[in-house]
Parts: sequence; C-alpha cells; structure tokens
Amino acid sequence: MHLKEIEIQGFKTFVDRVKLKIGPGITVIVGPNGSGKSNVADAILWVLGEQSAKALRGSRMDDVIFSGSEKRRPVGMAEVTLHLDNSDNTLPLDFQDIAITRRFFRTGEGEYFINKIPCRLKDIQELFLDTGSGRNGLAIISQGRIEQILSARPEERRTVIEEAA
Amino acid sequence: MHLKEIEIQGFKTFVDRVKLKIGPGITVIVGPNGSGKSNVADAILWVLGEQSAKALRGSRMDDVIFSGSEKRRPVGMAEVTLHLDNSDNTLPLDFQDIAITRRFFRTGEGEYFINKIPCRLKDIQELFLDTGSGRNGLAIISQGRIEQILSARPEERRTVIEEAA
Amino acid sequence: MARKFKDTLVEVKKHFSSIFHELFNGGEASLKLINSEDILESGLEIIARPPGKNPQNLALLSGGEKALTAIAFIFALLKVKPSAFCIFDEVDTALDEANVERFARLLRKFAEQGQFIVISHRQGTMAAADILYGVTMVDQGISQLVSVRLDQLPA
Amino acid sequence: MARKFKDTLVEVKKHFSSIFHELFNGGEASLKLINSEDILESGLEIIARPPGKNPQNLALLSGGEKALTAIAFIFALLKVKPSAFCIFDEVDTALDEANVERFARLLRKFAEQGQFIVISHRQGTMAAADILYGVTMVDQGISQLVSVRLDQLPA
Ligand SMILES: Nc1ncnc2c1ncn2[C@@H]1O[C@H](COP(=O)(O)OP(=O)(O)OP(=O)(O)O)[C@@H](O)[C@H]1O
Ligand SMILES: Nc1ncnc2c1ncn2[C@@H]1O[C@H](COP(=O)(O)OP(=O)(O)OP(=O)(O)O)[C@@H](O)[C@H]1O
Ligand SMILES: [Mg+2]
Ligand SMILES: [Mg+2]
Repeated sequence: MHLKEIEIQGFKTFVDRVKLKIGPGITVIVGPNGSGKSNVADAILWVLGEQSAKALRGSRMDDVIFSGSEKRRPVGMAEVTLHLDNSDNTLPLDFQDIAITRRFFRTGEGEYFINKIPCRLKDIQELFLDTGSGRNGLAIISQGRIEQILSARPEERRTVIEEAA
Repeated sequence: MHLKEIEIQGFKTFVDRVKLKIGPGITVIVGPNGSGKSNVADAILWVLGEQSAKALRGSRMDDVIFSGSEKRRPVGMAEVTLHLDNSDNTLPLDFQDIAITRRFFRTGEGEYFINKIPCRLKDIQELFLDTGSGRNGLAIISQGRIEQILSARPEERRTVIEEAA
Repeated sequence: MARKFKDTLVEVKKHFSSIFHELFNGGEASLKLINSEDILESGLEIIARPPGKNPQNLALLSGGEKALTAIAFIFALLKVKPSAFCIFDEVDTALDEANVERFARLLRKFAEQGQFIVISHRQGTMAAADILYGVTMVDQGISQLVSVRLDQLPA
Repeated sequence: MARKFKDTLVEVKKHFSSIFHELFNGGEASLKLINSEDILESGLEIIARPPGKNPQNLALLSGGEKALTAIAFIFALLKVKPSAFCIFDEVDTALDEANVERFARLLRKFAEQGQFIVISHRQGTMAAADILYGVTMVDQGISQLVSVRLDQLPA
C-alpha cells in the first residue's frame, strides 16, 4: 500500500485547497516557522481518525477548522482526503484505489467517506489498525516527540514494544 | 560585575584542565554533539552552588567527576574555578577580583574557596543571591528549557515573575 | 508585597509586548493574570498572536513560534532584572534562518548591558559572536577547547 | 503472549544495537528488561554507550546523543514492524551536521521499503529528498504549497 496524494482544505492554515502528490521514497517538506508544515502532519493524523484534540495541538475538535486571519474570514468546514494505492491488498478492502475523506463542521458534525461512500469514523480507524501506519502506529513522529522518547518511563517504552509485537 | 575566566578540570568530559577567557559581549560555544558544550554550562551552574544532581543531568553528585573513557582512567576529583571582576562592587565582598572554587571528591567530600580561603557552599550561594546571576536567577537557560517555558503551568510562570520582583 | 509583584508584572508585560513585536516583526503578545481578582495567588497566562494571524490558543502555535515567544519572555525578564552574565544553551534550535537573525540582533542589543555565553549550532548566532570557542573531542570522551577565528567557519 | 513479546523484544534489540552502531559510527546500545524475571510486566530500559566513551546513565548523554539514540530506537521498531508510510516532524533539530548526514543516509536505506514524509529545516536532510515541497505564507495566516527544485535551495 502506498500514498498517492493528500488533499487539504479548510484545515488549519490550509483554507484554500492544496494537493500534495506523494511519490515513492522521501518527500521533504520545508518552510519558515509557522508556515504550516506540522499542520500537514496533523491533517494526515486527523484523516486517519485522530480523536484527541490535544494530539492535534488544539483544545477542542473545531480547532482544526480555519479560524480566520487578519485578511480572511473563518470558514465553516475542514476536509482532508487521502488517496492510496492498494494494489497489494494491504488494506482489507477490495479496491485497488482507495480515497479516505474526513470532514468536520463548526456545528460539531463529522462526515466520513471511503471512496465517496459514507461510513463511520470507526470504519476508517479499523482500516489501518493492522498496518502499523495507523495513528496508533509508530509511523507518525510529531514535533517534539524525539525528546519524549528517551525520557519516557520504562513502562511506556514497554508498551511501544507490545504494540509492535 | 563581569566574568573574566572559567577554569575546569576533572569535571565531566574536561579531564584535562581548560581555561575559557570570557570577554565583554557575546561568547559563542560551538562543537559536535556530545563534545562537551553543555558540560561547560553545567560547570558554571555547579561552581555557583547547584546541589541537585538532576539539574546537572546526573543521578548522584559524583556523576560530575570524570568517570573515564575507553583510553583514559577515571579521576578522583572535579574542580571548577570562576574568576570575576568585582570593581563595581555588585557582589557583597570587599575584593576587586574574586575567584570562586569548588571541588568534589569521589569520597563524597566537597571543598569551597573564595580567593583561596576555605568557606562553606552556603557562602558561595549567598554571594550571588541578589544579582540575578545566581543559579536561581533566569540567567542560565539549559538545553531543552525553552520548550518547557511555554508549556509551564500558570503557577510556575507566576513564580518566575515573583523571583524577578 | 502584592504592590511589588504588580509593579514587576506591569514592567515585564510592557517589555514582553515590545520585544515580541520586534522578534516577530509585528503581532502582539501579553501576560494576563488568570484570576485578576487574586493578585497574590493567581497563575499567569501568556497570550501571543503572530503578525497577520488571529489570536489563538498558545498550543496551536508552531514549534518555532513557541520558541520565539519563550525567548521574548526571557528577554523581558532580563530587561526588568538584568543579569551580569547569562547562559543560553541551544535556545535557537527550533528557529528558521530568518528568526535566528532576529534573535541574534536582539542578543547583540542586550549584550551591550551584560555578558552572554551562548551555545549554538546555528550560523546566524555564530556570526553574532565577539569570541567563538570550539569544543572538540580529538581523544574520544575527552573535551578540549580551541578558540575559533570567525573567518574560519564553514559556510 | 509472553512468547510473542519476548520474540519481538529480541528482534528490536538486535536491530537497535546494529542501527545505533551505524548511526554513531561505533559504540553500543541495548534494551534491557528492568526486571528480567517478569517478562509480562517489567518496564524496558535503554542502555547506550557512544564510541570511545564509558557506559553512562542515559540522562548524562548530550542533547544530540539522546536524539540520535531515540532515532535508532524508532528505526529498530520500523525494521521489526514496517510501515507503508512514515512521517517525521523535525526529528533532526538537535543533530550536528555530521549526524544529520548519517541520519539522512539511514533514511535513504529505509525509504527503499516504504514512503517517508519528512519535515525538516536541515540541509543534509533536504539533500536526501526525492521530492521537495515548500510551505509558504504569502498571505499571512494562509498556507500555500510550492514544489521546490533541489538545485534552487539556498547554500
Ligand atoms: N484552525 C486554525 N486556523 C488558523 N490558523 C491556525 C489554525 N490552527 C493552527 N493555526 C496556525 O498554524 C500555525 C502553525 O503552523 P505549523 O505548526 O504547521 O507551523 P510549522 O510550519 O510546523 O512551523 P515550525 O517550523 O515553527 O514548526 C500557527 O501560527 C497557528 O496559529
Ligand atoms: N562524569 C563524566 N565522565 C565522563 N563523561 C561524561 C561525564 N558526564 C557526562 N559525560 C559525557 O559528556 C557527554 C555530553 O556532553 P555535553 O552534554 O556537553 O555535549 P554537547 O556538546 O552539549 O552536545 P549536544 O550538541 O548534543 O548538546 C556525554 O557523552 C556524556 O557521556
Ligand atoms: Mg512544526
Ligand atoms: Mg548540549
């Protein structure tokens, strides 16, 4: 399974839609402080089903919706879509191409889609559960986590091995 | 009051004596990972009277004594001397030049000197108490403290202002 | 007692606000007592808004924005309670090149009043040095000191 | 259950040890159950000894040595439980230039088996990119994406 593209709109500082094509190998994202690099990582965490506002650096779930800038008004919805190639059948779905979409509205409603078919958040979370790529996997190392890894308590470190087992 | 020189011997990775002349303005210390830069900061913290092994990244006080390398045996004592110019009388001592020395032996004994005259650790700590330069002052920002400052609890932040008051 | 704390807070607040504005090239920041009725006990909150952006929860700021805000806070405290010497150990690691430059510029201003010993691996900070020391480990495990001439630095 | 954990631990241990040795260009590291009698509950300890140095309390290691050890640990876990894609957000900030190079080299090796999205402001890591994206804020507060050609990078 590999990523093909990430589409982000209305999510944090990405009020206008952007599309990131992801190829094989290494994609490096650069830019000034506060430009939105970690917000891209947050978008991926979020579309995979992250439910903790704190894990996304917010205090409430609607903190992920673009809340306006000096020159631009807030918007009412955040949407992220992940396009994946599943030709090796890593994901337990009978599709070669899979598009995962998550939306969240200021009203508090969330919408979830797999290949444009509405589903529950749970369906998206469970899709990745066994791949190690899910948000529970060690696949996403957020800014500042490196410092925490070594100062983690021995019990926490053990949990990491248990999850890999 | 200003620093003139720092002498370090037997302290952490500085087994052989080094002398750092400190001039006015900005002194920048560079070098590879693990070369000993933060150990210089620790030496200054220590000679000013730091008693917490944890604040010096150790678990016991004798962790500051050079414990050997592959090619060099451990030594029995760590010593740091701080040379200061006190012509503006910032420090409550009637000397123009002041040398603060701290020694620690593997046996657990510590020795303290002000201008070669033996004194107690308390005398050194109290010397700097009102200057803001003491280890309680905000003058020493250790590696990793910047991240902690913003995530500090509101009560801790208040304490910082109280200490400046 | 409460008087002295209040005066100090007002002072730090004023400097924090202007130093933040200088380091961020705009925007605004402030300190606020969480419980303004309780001057003797209330915790302190930091509010920061980078230029062009709307005010936001501090946690939503980027790694570099948080670091720069913390640096502004430290300098504000130093302005109110100056120190004969000050040691900064890698405070600039999260900053991008432009912010390292602004940090270095502010450092130079404050260094007119006191000595600074700065540990860094950032080019912009090294360029602000009056004296540069290199710590090396020719023999593994043992530190040695060399003074470096500024024109010897790698690009 | 304990069998599976023990096997995984042995695997991670083996890779952690060799990856550490590669990243540090020597030295040794290991993982150890704090209470070896209690496989089902015991916490895990990391032992790390950079080349030429004596074994020491992990806390005494430098900021960069700690970061590099954590990176070795993450790669060891990835070796045992590979991930289709992996996101690293500024894991290289504490590393010096030489260690960034070693990190980048290891990253390239692992990228043969999976995709990596790496956020960084380090030259050595940028040079390892197959594709480079720049995030910019031409309009303050709003992110835009540009793809950057590798030869356009500032020195
Ligand atoms: N919902 C939102 N609406 C508008 N802006 C937001 C929202 N959430 C976060 N931001 C802004 O996004 C910015 C942080 O972006 P991000 O963390 O991606 O930066 P970065 O590029 O990773 O920077 P650094 O290099 O400093 O880590 C902050 O300025 C924050 O105020
Ligand atoms: N008592 C001791 N005896 C011998 N070596 C020691 C002792 N205490 C600490 N060390 C060693 O000192 C090294 C750490 O040095 P230091 O923290 O000064 O590095 P640094 O130059 O600040 O590096 P970085 O850029 O990664 O922060 C470690 O390798 C540690 O093992
Ligand atoms: Mg970031
Ligand atoms: Mg250090």
